[in-house]
Amino acid sequence: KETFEGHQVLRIVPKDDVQLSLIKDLEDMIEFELDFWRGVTDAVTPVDIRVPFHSLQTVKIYLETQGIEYSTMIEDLQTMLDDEQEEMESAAR
Amino acid sequence: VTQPRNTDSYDYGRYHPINEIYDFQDMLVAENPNMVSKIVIGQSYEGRPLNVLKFSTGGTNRPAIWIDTGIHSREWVTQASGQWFAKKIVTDYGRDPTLTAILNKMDIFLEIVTNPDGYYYTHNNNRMWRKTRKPNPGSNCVGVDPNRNWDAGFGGPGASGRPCSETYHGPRANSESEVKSIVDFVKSHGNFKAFISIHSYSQMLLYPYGYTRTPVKDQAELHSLAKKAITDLASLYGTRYRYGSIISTIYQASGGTIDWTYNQGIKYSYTFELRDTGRYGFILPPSQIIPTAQETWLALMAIMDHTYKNPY
Repeated sequence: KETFEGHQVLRIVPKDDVQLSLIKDLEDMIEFELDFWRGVTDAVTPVDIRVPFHSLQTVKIYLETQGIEYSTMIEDLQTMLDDEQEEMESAAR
Repeated sequence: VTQPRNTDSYDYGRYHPINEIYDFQDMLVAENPNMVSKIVIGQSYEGRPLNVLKFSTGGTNRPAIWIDTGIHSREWVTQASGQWFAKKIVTDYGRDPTLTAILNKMDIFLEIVTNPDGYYYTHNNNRMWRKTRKPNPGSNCVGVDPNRNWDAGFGGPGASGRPCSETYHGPRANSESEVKSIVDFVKSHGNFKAFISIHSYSQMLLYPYGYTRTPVKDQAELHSLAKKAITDLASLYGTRYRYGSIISTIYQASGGTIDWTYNQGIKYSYTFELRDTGRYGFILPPSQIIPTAQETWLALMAIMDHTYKNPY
């Protein structure tokens, strides 16, 4: 079973089209194994990206050096999935 | 685990594995032999049945409305809402005059687990899985995005040619049996008047096109109906939706479901993106399943009622 310890979901709000295209560039950096939960649409609409632990630091440095604001929507994805699984099992019981 | 004895005691407020959803469908059919039947329109790659519930009060090949959920398997609130919709239809027929009028003249088809292999995989292997589970020859990566595999702008900008991408369009249009089965069914039925494909998340109501900036010829009507639908939706819990054409509201997406259905002549073609916009994304707490289904139902009723009152 695939687990997601340390994976975070970042919520990025691009300010303008320049930042929009910088975020789009992230999509092509396949080595980061990013999972776009909410794709790039237009400036001001949030982009949510699941970032594996091994890419976190690099991606955050990339965003910060480009002056792109982001927040952490999910601190640790596996913790949420464990809660979801627990809730399913207890509801089934 | 105590199995629910009937669809009244079934727990709509939690996420269910695929076998329980199949059991639910069979229970609903057994309890409502005069209205609900199950049609298997095909098989998934791994051989699971593609079940469609048909809600009909008679007639032959009546004008029909299609609703599907779960084409992207990780969007669990959609399959969960689909179960709630199924029960709502049988509960409200004969009670709600609007739904009763619709079902006295039209049929409703509901495919709850549109990507069963992916859904099974999210429960047992990878909660984040979105695509189908068919291997891609020559690649280590499995699966095709079933919402990029339709014959509408197929392979154009707005989908990926890389099998490892989450938006991989597949080797050719309709390469996925989960898609081809719906295509064949819609073509053989030939009398669908509305087609609603339900995704999550980000709270949007979208109409064609996604693969081209050319507005659909019915843009004005689809836009005003979308506005009415999201207004009804918001009336329950204040959930705010954006609406518009796919390409102008989110991004360019080629090979999409409702672009193909619209090009088949099914005017009222819509895609929903249900909750959430908060902090949960696809991991929406089960406590939000029923409120999400309830509010979405108001929008679905607006679209179904408009379809019924505007025959074409």
